[in-house]
Amino acid sequence: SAGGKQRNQNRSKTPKNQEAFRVSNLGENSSSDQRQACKKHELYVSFRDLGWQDWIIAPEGYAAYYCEGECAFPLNSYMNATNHAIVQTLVHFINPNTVPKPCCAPTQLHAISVLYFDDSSNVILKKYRNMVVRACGCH
Amino acid sequence: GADLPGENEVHSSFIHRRLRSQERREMQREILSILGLPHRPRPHLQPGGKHSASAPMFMLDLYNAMAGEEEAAAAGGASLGAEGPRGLEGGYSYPYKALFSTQGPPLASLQDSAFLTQADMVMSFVNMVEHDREFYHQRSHHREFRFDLSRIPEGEAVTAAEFRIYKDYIRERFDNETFQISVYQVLQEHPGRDSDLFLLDTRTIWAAEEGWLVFDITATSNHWVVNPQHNLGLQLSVESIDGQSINPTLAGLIGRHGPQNKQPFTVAFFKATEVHLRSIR
Repeated sequence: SAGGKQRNQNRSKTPKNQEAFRVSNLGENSSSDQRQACKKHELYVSFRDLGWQDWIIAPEGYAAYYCEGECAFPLNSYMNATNHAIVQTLVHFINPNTVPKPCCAPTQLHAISVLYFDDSSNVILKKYRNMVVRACGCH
Repeated sequence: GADLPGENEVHSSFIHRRLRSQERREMQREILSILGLPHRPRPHLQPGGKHSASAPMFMLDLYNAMAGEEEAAAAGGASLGAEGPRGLEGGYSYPYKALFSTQGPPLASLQDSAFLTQADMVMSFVNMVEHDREFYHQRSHHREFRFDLSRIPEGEAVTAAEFRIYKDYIRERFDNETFQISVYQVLQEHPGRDSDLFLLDTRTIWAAEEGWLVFDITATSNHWVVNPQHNLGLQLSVESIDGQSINPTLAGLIGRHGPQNKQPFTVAFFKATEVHLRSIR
């Protein structure tokens, strides 16, 4: 545990070496903690680009985001992680072929409101829950 | 641009790929399914009607006020849990009060009612009566309206409904007079004689007043949703203080021939009664 943490700290001081290390170790199937940590990424869903501006009044689109990255040990040092995810990570170390690492997934989701016409030109304002990622974490 | 250093690194996680036609159709179908729609709506809009008609304007005001509240909640409530504060997430009450600043002051409204905090969907309905028919029968004027409430999304129940009609300022003929405006549910129609009516709501207003009149039609709307065949529309009549019937147009009530942004409409508030489950495809 301590050794892993130390390795992590050393790498963070030498970002250029880290990049070279990541590339050079890809072929060696190195530990995946070299990859980017679990975090929120940009993803914009454009209703306009879908060609729906004739019936969706608002919004033109919305920032949905997505979660991606590695859930590597120690989880609780840099991201939201459930207690179960931390335990699962430990068990993964013991038995990596059986128990996978935790997944990087949304921990907080928000709603969006959409204003649109129906076939009869009536107008609907409806709230859709869990459409926008507010925070990511390891599950 | 993912391999370029500097500024492009910020955008390296954006998805940049033009969808093929088939992919585009499939994605559209999936998003429509998430929105609870069986197909892409094809509204028949009059030229300029999208942004100038009264109902879309009303709803857009509501949307904008709601979006402002959501942004404020998101900015200030980051530690409030997965779904944020329930009162703001689930209801339309707060912005509903704010929208009257752009739609003109209401002469009456349901704005203080608790039902608004429960609504998770708001829907406006256009008047389906093609032309104003100013009926004059047995010395009685009235105007008819009809709204199709049969096509609301599944699993939604009406918690409140309002009929909204705009009253313009009338100066010449009825200065300093008051009118009583009554809205009725049509129970049964009879050829050649008056329909059977049920009084829903009344308003007493000055001739000089101007703005949106709001009538509570909640019970009637619920009845129509459950029994669409009983939806025979609404009747509106205007009387002077001494009981004399007055033509609604002369009283300043805007009808079909009035401006688009003052056309009468109905707005209903819904609450989901069941969990919507998407089918497996």
